[in-house]
Amino acid sequence: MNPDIIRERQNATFNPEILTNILDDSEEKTRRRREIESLVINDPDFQHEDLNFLSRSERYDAALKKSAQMILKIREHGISDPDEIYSYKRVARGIFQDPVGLHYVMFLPTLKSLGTVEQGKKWIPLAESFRVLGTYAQTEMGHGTHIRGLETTATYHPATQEFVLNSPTISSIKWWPGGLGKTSNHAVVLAQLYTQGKCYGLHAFITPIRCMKTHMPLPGVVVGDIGPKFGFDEVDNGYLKLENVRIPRENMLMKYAKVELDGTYVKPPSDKLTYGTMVFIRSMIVGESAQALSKSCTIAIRYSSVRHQSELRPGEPEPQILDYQTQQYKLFPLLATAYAFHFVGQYMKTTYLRITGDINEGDFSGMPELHALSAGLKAFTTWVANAGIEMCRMACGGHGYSRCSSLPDIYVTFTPTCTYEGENTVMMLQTARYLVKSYKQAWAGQQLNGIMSYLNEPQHTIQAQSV
Amino acid sequence: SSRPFVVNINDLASLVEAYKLRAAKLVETAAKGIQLELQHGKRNEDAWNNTSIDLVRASDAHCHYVVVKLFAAKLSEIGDTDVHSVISTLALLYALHGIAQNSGDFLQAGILSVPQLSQISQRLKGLLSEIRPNAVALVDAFDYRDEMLNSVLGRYDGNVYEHMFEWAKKSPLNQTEVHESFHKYLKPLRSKL
Repeated sequence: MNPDIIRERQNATFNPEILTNILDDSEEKTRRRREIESLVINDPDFQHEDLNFLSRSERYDAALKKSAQMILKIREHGISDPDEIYSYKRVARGIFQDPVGLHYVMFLPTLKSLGTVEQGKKWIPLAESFRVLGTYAQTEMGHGTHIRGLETTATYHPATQEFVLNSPTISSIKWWPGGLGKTSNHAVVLAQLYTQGKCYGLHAFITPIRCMKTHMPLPGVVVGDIGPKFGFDEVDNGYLKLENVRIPRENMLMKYAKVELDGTYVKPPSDKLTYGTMVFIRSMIVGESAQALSKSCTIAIRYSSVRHQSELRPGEPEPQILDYQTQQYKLFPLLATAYAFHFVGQYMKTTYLRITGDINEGDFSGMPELHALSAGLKAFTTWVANAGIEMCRMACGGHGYSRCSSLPDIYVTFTPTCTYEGENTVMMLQTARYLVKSYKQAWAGQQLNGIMSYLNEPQHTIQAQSV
Repeated sequence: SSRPFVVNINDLASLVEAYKLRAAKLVETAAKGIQLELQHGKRNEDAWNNTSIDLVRASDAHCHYVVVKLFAAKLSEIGDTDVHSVISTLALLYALHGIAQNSGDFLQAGILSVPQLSQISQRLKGLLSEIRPNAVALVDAFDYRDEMLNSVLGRYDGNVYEHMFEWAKKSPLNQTEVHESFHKYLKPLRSKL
């Protein structure tokens, strides 16, 4: 053990173990999380070549092998609690991104949140047994955050009781979904629904894309990998071009909106429901911001405590760089931010579960606030964390630039959060729409509840304190 | 109008109030900006677009207020006095650093005075020194195993240099002492020059 870091731990004025329990929500959860992490760390099957030394194809291969092992071992160990599954995957993945990730983070949750009971009975067992391996195809080459602009069409034909899915233009080709290029054999495709000659906006369709036996692309399906990116090397982000692909009427997810046999359209109770999955993801991204920032702070602060450099006082030995005020000013506010975001992530998770519970009871009143808050906090926390990771890298000097520091990997893996699941500026404007609406309501004398109630308070006459 | 509000920069609750006022002010500014555009005969969409910079700032301030508010609220759940003390210091640092980074908003809204900002700058430096002895323990509390962090610089044992050298030696480029390209390109080049 490096003597500097031993001394650092001796100087602490508190017991880190107690704080770890607070971060985990309880001592028991800490114990269980560590137990699960040890399952992975002590499992020889999860040992592999350092990803940094592999080609892209080798990384994809190693990642898929690890994904398959993770799925089997989670079952072997009988791990079923979502938090515990998350802990297992978090340490199993390490710096990997999971090519099958969208299957459980988007495909399955969408089946459950937008599918009818019958659809759930059919598709969820297929998806949970990985016979159906799915992704979530929403973003197109020419359309991302502004999802009302998506061009892919799904036209209902009552004579055959089928939908015909089509990519009408080059800009409508589905582009970016993780696991789409080579891994998935199905996708939930978001498309503009046309029935009886009228467009009813975006709806979700379960679309087979590869043969479940040969894994070859199905007729009318043009699918593949979009090529190397800034990071996520081991994920086959893909493209999907649909050339008049026919799917049965039952493949439209109809828990809320419906198309009757004759093509009659039945409206959903709230147009925000298609947002459900996105709100879930955005709420989770807040936690990801905390995680990326806390990892970066861990690396930069530990390194800064063992790195000696330059001369603070003539004649004295080189000090630890953590003794320089400028180094502290770079890192400690970020450390505080990592804790702040961790607590906000915990809040978002409980709030999401509460409000989606209300929605399942038919109470949609909390949806608009959750939608606005998750959008704003996703943007706010990812912008800050993104800049913070870069600050931590630079605070480690040249060695921060080496892949051995892990900071480049953390950065290239985290930075897409600022543009995916809603580009941040657009997210902030979505939140602003809700803020201005709330402001007008408050101005009209309506009492606001929840976090927005501060807009009801009379503007304090503020007397800045004389020092 | 209610009683004058005075920011106490050493009191987290008071700082949460300051963030709330900043957010309310920026929301009001954005809403009135749209109103003004409409009064000048702009269509709704153009009024919205012409105010979008203010709208983004208002949302940013709203989110910042939410984060500070939740951070402050979390403190009440921490029972251990030593942990409570160090996390309170972090929360104060987070709130004051945010004000220092966005001082224009707080000045423009009349929430803080210039002398107070100087005070905040001094207080921030003091907080850095207070946190210094606990910095490594605070990151240890995140409890990332080395296998998860996957970082030679961030190793729990701090033995960076030895492991950086070992890591580099495993690089594929070092599998042979002389890389094949030497014989393919450098050697022929020499014979031609």
